[in-house]
Amino acid sequence: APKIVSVINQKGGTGKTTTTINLGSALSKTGKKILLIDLDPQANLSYSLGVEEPQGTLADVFSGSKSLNQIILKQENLSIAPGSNELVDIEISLVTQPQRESFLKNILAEAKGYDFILIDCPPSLSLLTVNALAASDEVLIPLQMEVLTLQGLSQILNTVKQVQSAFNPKLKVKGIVVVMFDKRRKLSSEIQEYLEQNIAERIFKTRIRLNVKLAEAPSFGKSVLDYDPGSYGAQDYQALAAEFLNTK
Amino acid sequence: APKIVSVINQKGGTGKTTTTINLGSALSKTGKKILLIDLDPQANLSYSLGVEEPQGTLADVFSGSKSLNQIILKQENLSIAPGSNELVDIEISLVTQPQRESFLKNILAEAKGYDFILIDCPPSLSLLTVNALAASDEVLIPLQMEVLTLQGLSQILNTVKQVQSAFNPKLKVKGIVVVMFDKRRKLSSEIQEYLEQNIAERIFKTRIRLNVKLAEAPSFGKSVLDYDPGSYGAQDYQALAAEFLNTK
Ligand SMILES: Nc1ncnc2c1ncn2[C@@H]1O[C@H](COP(=O)(O)OP(=O)(O)OP(=O)(O)O)[C@@H](O)[C@H]1O
Ligand SMILES: Nc1ncnc2c1ncn2[C@@H]1O[C@H](COP(=O)(O)OP(=O)(O)OP(=O)(O)O)[C@@H](O)[C@H]1O
Ligand SMILES: [Mg+2]
Ligand SMILES: [Mg+2]
Repeated sequence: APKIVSVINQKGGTGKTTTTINLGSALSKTGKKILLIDLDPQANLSYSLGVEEPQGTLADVFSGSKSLNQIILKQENLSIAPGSNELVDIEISLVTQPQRESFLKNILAEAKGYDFILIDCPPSLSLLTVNALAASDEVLIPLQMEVLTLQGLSQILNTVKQVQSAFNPKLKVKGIVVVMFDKRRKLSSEIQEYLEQNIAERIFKTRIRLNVKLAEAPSFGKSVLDYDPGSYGAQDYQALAAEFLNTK
Repeated sequence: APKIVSVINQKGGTGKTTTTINLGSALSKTGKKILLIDLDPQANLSYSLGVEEPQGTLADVFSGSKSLNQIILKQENLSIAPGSNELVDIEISLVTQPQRESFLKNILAEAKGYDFILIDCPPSLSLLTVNALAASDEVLIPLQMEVLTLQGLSQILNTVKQVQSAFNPKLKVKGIVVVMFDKRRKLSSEIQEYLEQNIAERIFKTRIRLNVKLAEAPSFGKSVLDYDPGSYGAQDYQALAAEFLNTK
């Protein structure tokens, strides 16, 4: 069965989409079969991989008008289930449904033949993200070394615990990924030290450095590994993929 | 009557909170009476201004257990209505209420004596943000000059038009603020040129530059104008405040 991993952080702009795409791409280049789920109404992941007007999206699957396999788009070892703005209405309509946290879990039960399914979540801890957590084996938390992103961390960990005890005992935090790391900023290193001394969760050794290539790749509809394989961005996500595969 | 301004962008980490705080602070230092509304369940604005365990929050006002004036905290000319994580449940419960977009408008009708009310919105275009837009006279859109933030812009402008025609004919976009501007990145200037040639909305002449002081100020519970008045961050937000007051 595929291992299902949610990429979450309710703080905005913390590299969730960039990490889901590039970790997914790096894993697929090691031969793993990867499915990326774009669970964000902004559909940044879909756009960033060149998917602009998909025939079907996750919203169609949630509403029952299409099956998961009908909407999946394949790009070599990397498959994508596109998102769209209709996920806003889907989230609203889920609120009043019985078993409203289990919809995505049931949808992903249809996904066959993948080694990993990575779920790109919106910047919130509301019902769509809860669906992702209820469906997942593991959680990845990309974190910028800035004051405000730290402040949201305890809330994220709290939500994970709540979903774990209410719906999904096997759920665990695989680790925190330090992203957009700027070594010139003294504040960044201080915050990372503080983190390491104050939390129990794993922090990956691989840090994703600030690299303009990561911000440019989306305008070419490619992962950074396809756009600029020699860049620091590509190197860092390859290193993260290796560490990801080597840690329990 | 106070002029009510929503600061919106469904893309995460685009400087909404940083702009609401520092534009608000700069305006208050010109003598204007300013009320900041923290409409984000993450409550970053509240935390960034040193508000950690408020007696009452906006969630209490939405649920009717407190009045707006009971929760407002005053810091010289700058007043704050704190947010909290309970806004997640508030948003869920609003969904089934009649007139679900007008709750904030009715709440803000109680706000007396302010020149401007600035509303910090969450990274979404869902019901809380719709409430802000339905209550507002004007909209400010902070935008990073990056591919993905551009991609969300038409969606933002679309939502503004929808709220305008459905609930609030007087609503207009005051302007787009270029934030976190990094002049070393060629991509940033190219994106701004593209913007200027392709949209009708005003783009403020003042650009907020990338400045580490803006990221540091929250850990001291102050606006950047109080934390480091000589910094580029302080200068830029002061210039933005002047331009804001001088434009219709
Ligand atoms: N290491 C990096 N170096 C440079 N730019 C980066 C890096 N990681 C991400 N970015 C850029 O920062 C912006 C925010 O990243 P991204 O969209 O991945 O965050 P997010 O957490 O998915 O945001 P949201 O909360 O809106 O979903 C994007 O424009 C992205 O291209
Ligand atoms: N001009 C700037 N220079 C340097 N850092 C900045 C600047 N503007 C904002 N930041 C930092 O970038 C991060 C994101 O900014 P901010 O929290 O204001 O965005 P936001 O749009 O409110 O995010 P969210 O979508 O989560 O509400 C914060 O850590 C903030 O301190
Ligand atoms: Mg994203
Ligand atoms: Mg914010």
